[in-house]
Amino acid sequence: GTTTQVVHSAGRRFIVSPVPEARLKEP
Amino acid sequence: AEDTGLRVELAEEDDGKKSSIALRLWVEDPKKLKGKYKDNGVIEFSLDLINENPEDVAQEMIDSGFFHESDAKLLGKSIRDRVSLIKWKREKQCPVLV
Repeated sequence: GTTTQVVHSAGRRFIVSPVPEARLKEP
Repeated sequence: AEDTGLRVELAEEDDGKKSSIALRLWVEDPKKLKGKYKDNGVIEFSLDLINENPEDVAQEMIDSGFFHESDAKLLGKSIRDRVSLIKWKREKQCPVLV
């Protein structure tokens, strides 16, 4: 998917987005 | 740093002054995790380098359901390693500020 999700936990914000292909191939 | 299967990188340019910094974390090698891992993608978050413990953020990620409890140590270590590197770089660039 391409959606970005925001999760709140104990006052902190986690922004979750899909891993781009290029990142996974990085050594 | 040790290969934990997790990657933590800066999500913003470090100006060396802010105590809170944006980081992003993602799983490079799910096989290194003990618990079952559901592919969440990149998790972006901010961390106060001075007042917060990487382990606390790790626990919040677990509480949020991103990772399994059994990976708390691995997660905390991955974040701590990156935080140490940021602090070390800051110290090298401007010892007076740190």
